Amino acid sequence: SLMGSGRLDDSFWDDLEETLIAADVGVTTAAAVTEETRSRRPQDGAAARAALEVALVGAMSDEDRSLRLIGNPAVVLVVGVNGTGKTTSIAKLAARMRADQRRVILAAADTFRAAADDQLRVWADRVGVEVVTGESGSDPAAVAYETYQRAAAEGYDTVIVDTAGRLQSKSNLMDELGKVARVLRREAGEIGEVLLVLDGTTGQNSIGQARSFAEAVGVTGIVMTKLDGTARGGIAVAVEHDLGIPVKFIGVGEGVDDLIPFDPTEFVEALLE
Amino acid sequence: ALSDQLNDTFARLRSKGRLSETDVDAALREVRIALLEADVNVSVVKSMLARVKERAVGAEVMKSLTPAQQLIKIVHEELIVTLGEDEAPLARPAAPPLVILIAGLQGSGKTTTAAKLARHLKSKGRRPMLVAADLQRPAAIDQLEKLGVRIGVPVYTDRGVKAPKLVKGALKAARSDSLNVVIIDTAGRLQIDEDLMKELAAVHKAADPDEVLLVLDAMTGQEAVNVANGFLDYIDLTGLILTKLDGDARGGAAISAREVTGRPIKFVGVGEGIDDLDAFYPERMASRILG
Ligand SMILES: Nc1nc2c(ncn2[C@@H]2O[C@H](COP(=O)(O)OP(=O)(O)OP(=O)(O)O)[C@@H](O)[C@H]2O)c(=O)[nH]1
Ligand SMILES: Nc1nc2c(ncn2[C@@H]2O[C@H](COP(=O)(O)OP(=O)(O)OP(=O)(O)O)[C@@H](O)[C@H]2O)c(=O)[nH]1
Ligand SMILES: [Mg+2]
Ligand SMILES: [Mg+2]
Repeated sequence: SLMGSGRLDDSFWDDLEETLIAADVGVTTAAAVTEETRSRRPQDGAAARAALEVALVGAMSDEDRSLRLIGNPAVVLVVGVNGTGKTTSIAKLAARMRADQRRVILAAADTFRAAADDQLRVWADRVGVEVVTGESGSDPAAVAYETYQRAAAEGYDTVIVDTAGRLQSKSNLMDELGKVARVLRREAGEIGEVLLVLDGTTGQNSIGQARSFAEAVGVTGIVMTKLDGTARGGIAVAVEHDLGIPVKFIGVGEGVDDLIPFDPTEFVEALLE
Repeated sequence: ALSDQLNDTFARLRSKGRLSETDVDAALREVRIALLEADVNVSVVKSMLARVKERAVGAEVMKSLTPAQQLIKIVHEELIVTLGEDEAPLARPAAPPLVILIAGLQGSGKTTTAAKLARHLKSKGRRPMLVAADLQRPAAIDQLEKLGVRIGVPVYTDRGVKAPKLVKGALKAARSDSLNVVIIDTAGRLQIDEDLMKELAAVHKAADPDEVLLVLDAMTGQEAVNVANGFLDYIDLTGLILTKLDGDARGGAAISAREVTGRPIKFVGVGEGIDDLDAFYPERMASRILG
């Protein structure tokens, strides 16, 4: 355990590093953070843990963690690989915004996957927001465009755009996403928030995901989901440190309220449990 | 690549003819990093490298190989042994239908995989039925129904009962319609959610399946060990399916899941399309994991 009062020998630091690796922090980041902590020569286990927490929080982004809602209507584009929790996270975000008295409309721009629009429609009905869908197989950029136009015409102040999951290695799909973003930027002037949804149970691949999506459409924030499971999401440290993109929310369940603002200190404490 | 890194490591050492313990320790430090970067679980890496060390120290370096290549060869073989056999077939029950239960974490690819399996078995002349036993996720039933229409496979649904009773009804319908494969899609769940795991156990009991397949996302990180163990505890898995292998994740989760369950990887998902289901090839997977 990290709080052991034994002497801080090699095996203490190896165990510490292993705890971080087991939390998906990644071997390089774990080694760097452990080394930095060790170099501060903490007196005992408790001091080591405190120093480690400082090092981890220090490695994370300084960027604003609140949702960036710019323009009228504000546009939030939600992207990520398959199955990470984009559609569900959009429902949760819409509910939060509605509680904040915002007039939200959703764009079901996943026109590819079976019953993607049905799924978003069920959520929209539950949350009490409007949703615009398109023909199956139709151009997702067209659905995004249509939704934006309707929002502007009918006085909605927020547009949240759901997109199909796609693996970052598929360049044609990343191009398709780029087009959705371009159309939205053309109409809105800018996309206030591009949220990348990362699955908290995913390992090192999340870094590549963040890099590729950032390159393709620009990512302003991350939602890390499924942290109600045993995964601790340590990869968030590397993503924030290496790319400077802040985690804004974490998903902690399948219900509409299971989304909480990300707190680096709480996150780091949970990482070391 | 790992082989280049190890070549550098060994170039700095004075190994000749046989791998010394110092040589092997230095090289295994690099191998450890490669496996961890590939998401193999840290405890699994430890025990695997202990096995490799035992085989490697004192091993004769073959004439045609460099010491680095000799070590990588041992690691590669160890990975292949851990990954298990290829061509692990599906069970053949004494009496039809072959009942397949699909389980796993949220978003791992169960529903898509269930449909792919149905498609695959139909193309082999079987008469499958899909069972929409995910009563929780919004439009999960619609999703499976739409996939069923796409591949011409009937989908059993019942929105009025709980999953175990639904499964009983499905089996009855399959027998009366002479369908000889029943593939049950279930809701994604956390292995630590006791209520949902008990529900899954109840579904398992009702289904009395011939195959119980854990669907695992190839990009799963360190928790693959806990996930695989968790599901194994509640329902006796007969196999694994690794999904999203068309991505660039190294797939170390496969090693972790294999190590803790000992169950064969029966299929891999290699795309979103209904035909994107492949056989599992341990040698290919081993190379992919090593990087
Ligand atoms: N336990 C848990 N499950 C979650 C969370 N977020 C999403 N899920 C579940 O993950 C599964 C996938 O969620 P979706 O919202 O469909 O994911 P997606 O990214 O839209 O998937 P695709 O559109 O197919 O790429 C569903 O079963 C969700 O209920 C979370 O924070 N915790
Ligand atoms: N690229 C790729 N995508 C896949 C593969 N298998 C599934 N998917 C995608 O992953 C996402 C999740 O698939 P689902 O079948 O809905 O996953 P699930 O396990 O049933 O999800 P829940 O029911 O919410 O737990 C969808 O976007 C699928 O199209 C695969 O092998 N490759
Ligand atoms: Mg979705
Ligand atoms: Mg499903």
